[in-house]
Amino acid sequence: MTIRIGVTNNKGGVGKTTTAVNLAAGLALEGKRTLLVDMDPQGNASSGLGIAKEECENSIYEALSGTCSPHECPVASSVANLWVIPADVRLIAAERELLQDDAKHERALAEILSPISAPFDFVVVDAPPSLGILTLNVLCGVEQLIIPVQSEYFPLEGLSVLLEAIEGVKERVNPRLEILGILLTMVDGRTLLARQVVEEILKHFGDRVFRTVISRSVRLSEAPSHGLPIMLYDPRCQSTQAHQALTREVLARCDGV
Amino acid sequence: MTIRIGVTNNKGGVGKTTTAVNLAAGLALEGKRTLLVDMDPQGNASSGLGIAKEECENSIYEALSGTCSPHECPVASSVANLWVIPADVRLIAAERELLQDDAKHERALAEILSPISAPFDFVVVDAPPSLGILTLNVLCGVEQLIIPVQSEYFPLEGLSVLLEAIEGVKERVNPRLEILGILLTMVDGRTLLARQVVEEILKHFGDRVFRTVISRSVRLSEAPSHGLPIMLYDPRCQSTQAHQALTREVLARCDGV
Ligand SMILES: Nc1ncnc2c1ncn2[C@@H]1O[C@H](COP(=O)(O)OP(=O)(O)OP(=O)(O)O)[C@@H](O)[C@H]1O
Ligand SMILES: Nc1ncnc2c1ncn2[C@@H]1O[C@H](COP(=O)(O)OP(=O)(O)OP(=O)(O)O)[C@@H](O)[C@H]1O
Ligand SMILES: [Mg+2]
Ligand SMILES: [Mg+2]
Repeated sequence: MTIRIGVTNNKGGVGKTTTAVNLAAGLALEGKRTLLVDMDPQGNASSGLGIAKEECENSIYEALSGTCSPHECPVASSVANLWVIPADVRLIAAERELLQDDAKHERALAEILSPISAPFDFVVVDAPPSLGILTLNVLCGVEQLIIPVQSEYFPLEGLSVLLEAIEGVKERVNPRLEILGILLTMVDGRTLLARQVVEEILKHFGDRVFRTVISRSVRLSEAPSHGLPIMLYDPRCQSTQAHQALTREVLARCDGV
Repeated sequence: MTIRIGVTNNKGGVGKTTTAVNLAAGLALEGKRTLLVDMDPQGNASSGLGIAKEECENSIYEALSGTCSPHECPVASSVANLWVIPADVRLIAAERELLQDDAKHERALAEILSPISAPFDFVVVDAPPSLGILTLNVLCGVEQLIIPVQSEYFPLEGLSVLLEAIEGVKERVNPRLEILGILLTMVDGRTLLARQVVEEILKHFGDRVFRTVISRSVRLSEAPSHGLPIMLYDPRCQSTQAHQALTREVLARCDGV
């Protein structure tokens, strides 16, 4: 039974892509057959794994608009057991097309993923920074959600709107949707603000917060420019250990699913 | 003649809101009558100035959807000479409504700003992290653009798509649209990656890059939780000086406009 995980937060720059890429690579390196789906027109998850998205004949856009079969989209990455469905700016056109197509609308991604999920143990989907139609498709197309939260004020402020939107989708369209966990990212333990935000999040969300915390680290922001996940870019650094710990925690939480 | 400036970048978390809020406050403190327009459903520019957006009767959504006159939207902020048109999650509905209204479409914001700009020296608009219909409205509603770029890989990678989109709007709809400047944000001079990105940006964009550089600083990320621009939160800190320098540079560049 394939487990489908969406990585989402409408706040920009909180570490969605960094989490999606390194978790997908972590699962693949643990021997799980994994598909990473890029649903962000910026295509950062694709380029973060060194995929030249302009050279790919079929991106997620072609599958969403029906001009190719979903089976033709996955491309192999440089990591064993990890495949990617890339995205690029073509995906912006899908926003308009999906909004005007009342039949497909929010379930377009779910309809793409169901025929192609079987060979994979995990499907990880990177969402864009918004609550628009592309993110709605992610919320309708997966059963588990990881919400990265940067330990700062604006990301904390916006969390209640995101949680309401998730509840709305769960009631209306996708009753199996659950929050697998809230992930604290870019944490700089030396700052008072980070400690205050972490305290606030643990108070409100308790066990739903992953024990693994991702600290701020330059190595993590360097890895994408080499097209590599952190485990292959710098196998011994602290960020690699943190993402391996996150991978194990995700596997443990999914065992219970 | 009112100068209208949009702060935009489809990459998330690069400092759009931080720049829009502190530039608007900087202009106001220099004695310029300034209107800050929040065009992001997250409403961070509104809350960053302590505006309780749920209590505002009219946000930018009501003006865009025509349920109130634009004159009824601006609210005074805690900074003299600075008014704000707030935004909140209601703005998400505008995305669908504008896409389905072929007449208004991309010029809805321009039609709101023209009748209300006269009393202001500057209008500063904070855009959301996307290239969708709300950002399209910002590009059609202003004449000058500031593009904050975080000194990291993903923000650098996405810049060419943004510049193409801006060129497209300039040719098709808004011939007066110009890039006032590219602003380097969250620069941590100690890291090699930041130095490499800064070098790359200066090589490609030369004079279009503001001389003022905004360094990474915790004080800047603390200010929004107090609802204050950095000049009022910590008047003597380095970030205050940097944003005052940015304000002076913007004024000098606008003199030539
Ligand atoms: N723990 C970390 N330490 C340092 N830098 C980080 C960390 N996590 C992510 N980054 C960097 O911060 C920036 C934002 O991260 P990322 O792009 O993953 O966020 P995002 O939420 O996917 O952004 P968007 O909203 O644009 O999709 C990137 O340049 C990334 O390399
Ligand atoms: N120079 C800086 N130093 C440290 N933190 C900063 C700096 N500039 C912005 N921040 C913080 O980084 C986060 C992202 O900044 P901000 O919200 O302004 O970006 P944005 O581009 O508006 O994001 P979005 O794409 O979600 O609209 C915020 O928590 C902000 O307080
Ligand atoms: Mg991303
Ligand atoms: Mg913002």
